[in-house]
Amino acid sequence: RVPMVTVKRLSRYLRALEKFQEKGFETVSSEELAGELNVKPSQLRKDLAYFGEFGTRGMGYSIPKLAEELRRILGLHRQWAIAIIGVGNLGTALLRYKGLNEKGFRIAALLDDDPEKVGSSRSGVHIFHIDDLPNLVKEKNIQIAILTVPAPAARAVADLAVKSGIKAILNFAPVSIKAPPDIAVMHVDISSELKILSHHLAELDLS
Amino acid sequence: RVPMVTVKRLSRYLRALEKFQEKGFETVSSEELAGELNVKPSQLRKDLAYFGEFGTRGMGYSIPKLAEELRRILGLHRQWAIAIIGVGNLGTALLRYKGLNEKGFRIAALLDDDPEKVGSSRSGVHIFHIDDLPNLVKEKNIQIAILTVPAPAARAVADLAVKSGIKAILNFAPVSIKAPPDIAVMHVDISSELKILSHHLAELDLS
Ligand SMILES: NC(=O)c1ccc[n+]([C@@H]2O[C@H](COP(=O)([O-])OP(=O)(O)OC[C@H]3O[C@@H](n4cnc5c(N)ncnc54)[C@H](O)[C@@H]3O)[C@@H](O)[C@H]2O)c1
Ligand SMILES: NC(=O)c1ccc[n+]([C@@H]2O[C@H](COP(=O)([O-])OP(=O)(O)OC[C@H]3O[C@@H](n4cnc5c(N)ncnc54)[C@H](O)[C@@H]3O)[C@@H](O)[C@H]2O)c1
Repeated sequence: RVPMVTVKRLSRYLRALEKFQEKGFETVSSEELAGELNVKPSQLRKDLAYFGEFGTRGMGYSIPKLAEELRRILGLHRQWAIAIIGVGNLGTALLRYKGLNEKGFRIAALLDDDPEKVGSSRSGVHIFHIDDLPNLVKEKNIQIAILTVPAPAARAVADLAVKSGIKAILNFAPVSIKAPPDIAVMHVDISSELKILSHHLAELDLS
Repeated sequence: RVPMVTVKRLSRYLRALEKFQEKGFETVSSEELAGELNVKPSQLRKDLAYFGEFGTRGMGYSIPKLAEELRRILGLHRQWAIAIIGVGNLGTALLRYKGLNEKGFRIAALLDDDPEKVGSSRSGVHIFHIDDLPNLVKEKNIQIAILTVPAPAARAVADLAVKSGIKAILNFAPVSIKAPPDIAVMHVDISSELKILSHHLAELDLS
């Protein structure tokens, strides 16, 4: 298996390639591409080597070819359906994020347990009741669940998602989700990112 | 310097300790505390060893004492002032997140460059024009900037923040921010977290 940090860098290499493409470049050297991510060219070559032979020594990489390869490796050559569970502040912000509605992703359903929200819609997407999740996963072939529910509800909602056939979870609640090994779970923990910053500030002893 | 992954675990140990405290526990063993994060007890002991001697062998840890130590190490014993720059979908969601207004953090100002937004307020916090950042950092002793501006604006806004005296940046825009070594910069890149999931789904070859 490829280390997660490598996969994270792949998506940043892809973003850098797309920016070079917008500026009209056809090829890019490993120094230029690695420089965009502040990594060494040897790291870029090591990352790509997990997936095969790309580019020719001394000639750099063909931008459209490498971008296409990275899209395939990242699974962006097809469209994955997403259910956002918990349509509060963060769920609503994510719904409007164009990163969820382009290149490989589509928001197929919103779910909540608040009777005031169920039955209405946000940005044109219908809000279903959380109990409908098993049917929706089958009907709409949903593979990804984004959890933006309060922390006390997160583990039960994740269990329901796994039972319904969801294969990948992006969890924003500050609690660790346990799932079977074939289910991918990513945590985005904004409050612990902030605490890294406050640890740094305390070290600088600013007062 | 302590590895960032260790600091991230510290904030998760603290959250687990607070949960045990809410349930009325006074002490906890390293097995129980490590288990909450799905890590080995030896990892917990290694993480804490960076900061000194905690707990007694065979007796476990005093929950209030260890929690207090972790708060001090994470810089939560004082309150850090935050400026949220870019009051759009994500900036507004973060403003309402209770994690930004408790234990060690306070939102001191909102900033934007949209004349329709400047001068109004959200959740009781005033929206200033981005050009006021240097004055606000001095007047309100702001140390942390959260960037929720579009990608093309992010680097210029980060440069202005650093020039204004900001010492820590949490960046949500999908572009890497370069800052001097004494400035801590954390990136939260939701779109690359999603691509790790689509890479996993492509590997399972679901179709
Ligand atoms: N707001 C932010 O910017 C932010 C930042 C970081 C982390 N988080 C985390 O994201 C989560 C959501 O935060 P928020 O600010 O959007 O909260 P919120 O209270 O605004 O929204 C939560 C939503 O989840 C719904 N819900 C509750 N239990 C449910 C269940 N069992 N099934 C389905 N829906 C359920 C609620 O009805 C509500 O609509 C929280 O865990 C929070 O800690 C939020
Ligand atoms: N919405 C999400 O859930 C989400 C998720 C992941 C990443 N992001 C990233 O977060 C950023 C914000 O996303 P959003 O959805 O909130 O966008 P948005 O367009 O809703 O909000 C952006 C805000 O920034 C302001 N702005 C633009 N240029 C500025 C400048 N130079 N100085 C100060 N303010 C400026 C705009 O006036 C607007 O209010 C983007 O970079 C986006 O890629 C958003």
